[in-house]
Amino acid sequence: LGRCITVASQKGGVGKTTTAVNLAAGIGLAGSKALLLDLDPQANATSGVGESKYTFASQAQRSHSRYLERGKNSAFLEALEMEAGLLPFILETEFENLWAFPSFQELSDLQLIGSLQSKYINKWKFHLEVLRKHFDFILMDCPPSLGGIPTLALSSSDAVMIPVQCEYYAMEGLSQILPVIEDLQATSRPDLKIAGLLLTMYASELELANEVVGEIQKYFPRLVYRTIIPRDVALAESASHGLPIFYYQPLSRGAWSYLELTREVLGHE
Amino acid sequence: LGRCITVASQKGGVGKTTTAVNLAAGIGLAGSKALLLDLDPQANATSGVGESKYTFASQAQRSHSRYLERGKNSAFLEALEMEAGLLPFILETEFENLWAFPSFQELSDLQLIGSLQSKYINKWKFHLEVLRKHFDFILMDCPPSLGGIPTLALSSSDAVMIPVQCEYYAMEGLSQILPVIEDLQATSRPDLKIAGLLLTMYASELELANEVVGEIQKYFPRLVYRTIIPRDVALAESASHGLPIFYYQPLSRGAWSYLELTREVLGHE
Ligand SMILES: Nc1ncnc2c1ncn2[C@@H]1O[C@H](COP(=O)(O)OP(=O)(O)OP(=O)(O)O)[C@@H](O)[C@H]1O
Ligand SMILES: Nc1ncnc2c1ncn2[C@@H]1O[C@H](COP(=O)(O)OP(=O)(O)OP(=O)(O)O)[C@@H](O)[C@H]1O
Ligand SMILES: [Mg+2]
Ligand SMILES: [Mg+2]
Repeated sequence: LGRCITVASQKGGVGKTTTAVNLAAGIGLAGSKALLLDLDPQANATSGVGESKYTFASQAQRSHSRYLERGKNSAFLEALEMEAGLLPFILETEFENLWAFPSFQELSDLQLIGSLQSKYINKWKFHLEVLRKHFDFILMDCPPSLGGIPTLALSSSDAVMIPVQCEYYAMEGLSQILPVIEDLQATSRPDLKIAGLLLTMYASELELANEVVGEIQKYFPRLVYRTIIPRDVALAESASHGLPIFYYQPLSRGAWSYLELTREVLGHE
Repeated sequence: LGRCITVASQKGGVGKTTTAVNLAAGIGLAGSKALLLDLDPQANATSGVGESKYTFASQAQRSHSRYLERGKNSAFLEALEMEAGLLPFILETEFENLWAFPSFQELSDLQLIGSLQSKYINKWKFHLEVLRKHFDFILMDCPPSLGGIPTLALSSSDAVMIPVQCEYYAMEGLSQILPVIEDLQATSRPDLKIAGLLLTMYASELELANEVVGEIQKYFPRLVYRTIIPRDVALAESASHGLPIFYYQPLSRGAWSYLELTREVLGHE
């Protein structure tokens, strides 16, 4: 059965999407079947692998589903009601062993209705279990929040990976997300693990970055990944080309660090 | 009557908080009475001026308000019902002409209930009008989203300032926020202006940054600010000291660029 990790942080711009895209691509290159599931209405992970956002409404129109009677907003929830679930909406990307479930228009509507009613959470979990039979690894990208969508993603994940940009506000943000995860572990998800804290955008010449790395390694020695992602413009450039870093500049420091992370996550020590 | 600008973008980490804090401080130094209003549950703008987040619940306990019968979550909404509104919760900071309305715990609850019911939006607008009589300039910081809280902020602002980090995903994000603003202008807020697009974290040696600047200046010549904020670690460091940049490294490039922005926003050409 495939593993499922959510990449989450309410702090914006810490490298959630960059990590989800490049780790999924790295896992694919290592020979495992990877699915990148984009739950962010911004659809950055979707464009990061060269795909585009679509609407369930247009997809459902093609299959003449009964959603049409119930109005546009419920197209996604309608899809959850169907037997085939999320599978029909998954695309094969041009990258080795990498599939993608693109972000979709209706996702911004979900945000408005806050956390999903329990009827759908159970359907969501059911369909995620189906996906685990088809993929070795599922990585979910989330919007920068602790609201409805990240809660949905965490409801069906084995673990959560928290990118921590090597700056002050991102470090401060840990004091918000960690209690939320503890709450989930104490209530609905006792088996939810913290996969790890991933230090990102590390610029070794900056004192601030070294201070943050020192603090995180001191206070969270067992949670922090050994791999530290350096600040490398190649990672930002690859996003603008719709390519994971390995297919844009495989010899860059950014590519090297995400390869290291892939090995650490897959457990090759 | 004071001007009210919301700093918004659903893209995370583009410099919303850094801009709200430093522009508010710059306006204060220029002699106008400025209020920094932190509507982000992350409370970064609050800590960026050395203050801390609090809960309405504890504040209301001190004044034994009747909210205690209705349960914790409604403490903020309760405050909106009171005659004095938001004024009692405003603090004078140690910085010249700069006041702050700190972020508060209950804000994360608001996010869960999506956009505020119209009963409270009208009370919110009423209390904002009161604040305009006390301050020359009100700057509102928002979480990275287009949901309930930014909508609340935009409902009572004269204009919206959109920071655009000089990278691909942030530029892509304009295609999401601009239609949302156009919708608001076509419906509830015909007088809502776009104060401007502010290019941030510009690293002149990077080709990607120069490409983004070129695109934004080409496609939005009348919206983009002349001032471009450079990437300057002093800005990130000042946040960790709870100081606006002028009180941390007044001679830095970051300070200089926010002074330039202050002059441009105040209309001194
Ligand atoms: N290690 C890195 N070095 C340089 N640039 C990076 C790095 N990681 C990410 N970036 C760039 O920084 C910006 C923010 O990263 P990204 O969009 O992945 O963060 P995010 O947490 O997904 O943001 P959001 O909160 O908006 O979802 C992007 O423009 C990305 O290309
Ligand atoms: N011009 C700049 N140069 C260098 N660092 C900057 C600059 N502007 C902001 N930063 C730093 O970049 C990070 C992101 O900025 P900031 O937190 O202001 O963005 P934001 O849009 O408010 O993020 P969020 O979406 O989480 O609210 C912070 O660590 C901040 O200190
Ligand atoms: Mg993202
Ligand atoms: Mg912010």
